[in-house]
Amino acid sequence: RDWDDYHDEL
Amino acid sequence: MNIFRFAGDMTHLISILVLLLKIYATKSCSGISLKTQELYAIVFVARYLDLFTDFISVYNTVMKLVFIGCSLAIVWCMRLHRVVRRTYNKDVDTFRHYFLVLGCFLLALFVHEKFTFQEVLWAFSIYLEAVAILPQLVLLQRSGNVDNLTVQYVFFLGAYRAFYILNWIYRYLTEPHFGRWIASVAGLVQTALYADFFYYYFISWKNNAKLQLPA
Repeated sequence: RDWDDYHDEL
Repeated sequence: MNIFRFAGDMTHLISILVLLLKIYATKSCSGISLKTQELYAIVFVARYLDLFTDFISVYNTVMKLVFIGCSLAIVWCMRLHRVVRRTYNKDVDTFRHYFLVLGCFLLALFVHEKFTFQEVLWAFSIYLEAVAILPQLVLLQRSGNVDNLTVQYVFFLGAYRAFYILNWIYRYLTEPHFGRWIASVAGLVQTALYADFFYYYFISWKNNAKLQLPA
């Protein structure tokens, strides 16, 4: 699971 | 993106615009906690480090730049603007917010997604945002009559994370393997801290009276 999957929210 | 998260982001943006309006229109930051503003600046800088490493969407990037820019501008205004800074009353804004920074950082060292620089800072920013409103709430209780724009600022700031909780519930129900436990638990704590403010806000709205927080 890379960063984008987990941090797509503000 | 879902309607709850979009509503949350817009509510968050409105809260910042209301604060900017208050400072710009009244040339005063009375009733505003500089410490809460400083905590929010730290929250955004620590959370949005991925601005330089990951591109998610234009919306995501623009909103991050707006949040970082506005929070730094507000801190600058309250500390350095020759007219506004004189209206800051540091004698009532006495919350020891550095303990919040330290505590959240220590917690982030133990509870995070992955033990990497960016993930620890991201968890730190999530925890810090949950408690960042405390100096402002304490200040509200101390300074009896507060101007309406300040009250609306706190209201929208509290409401935005409540929308995010609906967003997490929606995503949990609609997306497999969706688990944002750090953000969800911290978001619940954050919204719970506003509970009594929301109660007195509702009472003042119902009675069409000014907001009165019990001392």
